[in-house]
Amino acid sequence: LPLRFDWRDKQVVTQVRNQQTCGGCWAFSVVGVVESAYAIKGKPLEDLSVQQVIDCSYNNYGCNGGSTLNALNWLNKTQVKLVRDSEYPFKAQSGLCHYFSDTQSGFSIKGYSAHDFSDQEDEMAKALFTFGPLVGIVDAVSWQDYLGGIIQHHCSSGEANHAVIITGFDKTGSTPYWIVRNSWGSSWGVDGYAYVKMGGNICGIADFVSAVFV
Amino acid sequence: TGPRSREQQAAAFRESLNRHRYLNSFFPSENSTAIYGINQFSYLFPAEFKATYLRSKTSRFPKYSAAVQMSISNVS
Repeated sequence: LPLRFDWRDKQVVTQVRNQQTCGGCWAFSVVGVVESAYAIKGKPLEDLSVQQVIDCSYNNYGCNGGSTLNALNWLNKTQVKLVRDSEYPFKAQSGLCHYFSDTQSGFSIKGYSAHDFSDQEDEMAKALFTFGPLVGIVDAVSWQDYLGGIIQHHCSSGEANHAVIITGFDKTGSTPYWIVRNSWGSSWGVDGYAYVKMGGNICGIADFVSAVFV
Repeated sequence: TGPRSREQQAAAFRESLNRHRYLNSFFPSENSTAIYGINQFSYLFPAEFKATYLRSKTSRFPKYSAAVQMSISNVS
């Protein structure tokens, strides 16, 4: 594994998005890793519809919250094809599901994996390197005030409450850290990203990790 | 949810400033450690912030075992 690796450097990570006051982080994170998975396979990098997941993933609660695992399971079981964001744009509130004909182009998944990597963050780094950006669920209570730097204190692994995308890691400095994409806009944190110390399962970053296969 | 009075916003902002001082006070000499301060969420109380932005639910994930290939569901 390289000491530093970030899928953004491969141009396979879309721009940071803003969930606004919709509790849809779970949808943003799942759609984001699907976008990257297709780009890694050589498809054009493009925004896919988060609103489609919010409205149609019937085993979740739209803007009132949801589970990344339920969303991945729904995508995998139904083989729903995610359409482009331009065809089903985000509107920051839950709505009725729009259905598309089978001829509609879209992006489905072949499968996914979900694991607890706590105490095995090196294995998690290998998984990221192998499969692409990962979905993670962290305890982000202290992220309300985060401005930058490496989160290494005041962030327990107690109660996971926010879904994010892990796009890379950097072990070149004295404190190794994960590179974590958030969905609170690019003005939050470091251009919309947070840095979380690797090792010690800070914020619970390794507890609930998923990868998608396309 | 609903209009928030200026007093509420001011109270939340004051609480945020105090929290920033607390969070930044622990490891001032630790280089590269996180910095906390005023941002778009500073006018929210922690409970309001959590109720709006921290809505992801979890269930137990199987412990990863390096010995066993990643269990990939439905992939040929």
